[in-house]
Amino acid sequence: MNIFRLFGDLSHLAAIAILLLKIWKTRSCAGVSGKTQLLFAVCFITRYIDLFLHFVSLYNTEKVMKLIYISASVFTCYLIFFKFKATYDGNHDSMRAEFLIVPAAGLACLINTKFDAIEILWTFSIYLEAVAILPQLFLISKTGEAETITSHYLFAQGSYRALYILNWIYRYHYESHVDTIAIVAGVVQTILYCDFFYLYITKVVKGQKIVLPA
Amino acid sequence: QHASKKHDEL
Repeated sequence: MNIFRLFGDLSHLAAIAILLLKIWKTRSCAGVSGKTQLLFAVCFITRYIDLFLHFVSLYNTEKVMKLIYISASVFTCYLIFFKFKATYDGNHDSMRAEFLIVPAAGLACLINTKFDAIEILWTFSIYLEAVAILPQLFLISKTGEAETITSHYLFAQGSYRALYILNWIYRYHYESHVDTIAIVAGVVQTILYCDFFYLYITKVVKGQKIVLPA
Repeated sequence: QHASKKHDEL
């Protein structure tokens, strides 16, 4: 564990908490893409499937973190699609998730480190996570704006994988550890946030709201 | 079980 990965995971936890708080406090999921949250839930379940297969006692933080990620993302989906369904902006959350899931699944079968079920599920989860934020970014471009709290969520969500890139550089240099698939997907994922990062840093930090087109 | 290259990150 290194400082980059630690802050990366904390940033990821913060993102999940910010979104949950936003929906719970405002009792509304306006401006939130339910599809992105569904895709994230699928990512966690397929990536941490080993939790369900051979359940090992929750003896370390990693197991606890995995369970937190899975339960929090499923609970967020429950809030969006059931509890606060009336506030779900289905018309603007219109990006076809199948266009993300099918290519990720296909690519996972073609490019992977080992052709076995768990490894392919893990690879699928990595590829899917790289593009899972697209419906959310698409929704913001359709509505033309993002609530400040949603911008903070996106900033934390984007920062988590950006910090993981620093973690991979660190691990390459000090542990000569390389996981090419995770690195390539993580770089793609972070690049997708660049436009948002620019808007966040030039606007939200100064107290303005993000309104598109910028 | 064979020691598959474990993914040790979240």
